[in-house]
Amino acid sequence: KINQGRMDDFFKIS
Amino acid sequence: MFECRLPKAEVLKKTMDALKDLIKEAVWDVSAQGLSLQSMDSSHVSLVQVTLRTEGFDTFRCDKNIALGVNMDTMQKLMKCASNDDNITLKSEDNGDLLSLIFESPNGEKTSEYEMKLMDLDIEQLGIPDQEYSCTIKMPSGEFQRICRDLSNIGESVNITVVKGGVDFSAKGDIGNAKIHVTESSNVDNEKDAVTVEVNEPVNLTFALRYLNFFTKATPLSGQVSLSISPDVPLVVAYEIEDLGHVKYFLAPKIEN
Repeated sequence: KINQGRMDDFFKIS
Repeated sequence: MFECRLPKAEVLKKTMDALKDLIKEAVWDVSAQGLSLQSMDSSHVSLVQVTLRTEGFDTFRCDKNIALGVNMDTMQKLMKCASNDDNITLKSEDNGDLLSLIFESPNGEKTSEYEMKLMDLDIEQLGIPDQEYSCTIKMPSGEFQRICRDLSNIGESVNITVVKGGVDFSAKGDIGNAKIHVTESSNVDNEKDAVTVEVNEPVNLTFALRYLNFFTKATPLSGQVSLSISPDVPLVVAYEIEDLGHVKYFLAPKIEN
């Protein structure tokens, strides 16, 4: 199964 | 007080066109360095970052850093009231709740002034890591737009495989499959037509075409687009705005579980 990643998983809140 | 002037409204009109389908509201941060904006789309799958540097403006005055919260749809509508050749001035008081947009025709015979209400927005900002990428592809922006559009007829996702000397864009769907191979240019007279592929290590990642098609709304801003790809991190799709700055889009990959 392919899941769509989310930006929050890659870049941290600054 | 903030006030800046650009010789042609066209570039700002195109910038708004590049953003308004992806984000509904955003904050323009104004500082001595220029204008910048960062926002995720509502589903947090992608992020757009815009920089317009002070040096690219005719005049730029910013006494104090300010944040201009805008409805993108409204700003784009008002920008459409400018002719491409008009020069444009943006103006706002330090604690004001209005952004003035002043359009002046090249012969100076017509001046239009619009005032847009600003919004008090609290938008989450992400830290964009400064990193090296495994592969960087530069290609004509129109060609990339065409590939994304064409593959949308086949499937929802594109698999991008970069190897030395070329890139494969492929899609699979209920009606069939498609693969578009783009080879690195061997000899190009016009830089805008060139395809270059830099590979430190080959990569293979899958992305949602829906978002890539949003990103290609920036095509009129630049003849070339660059795609920076590394395994398991967001793709960067960058459009340089000549002498002024850039629009960069980040797209989270689809990951197999």
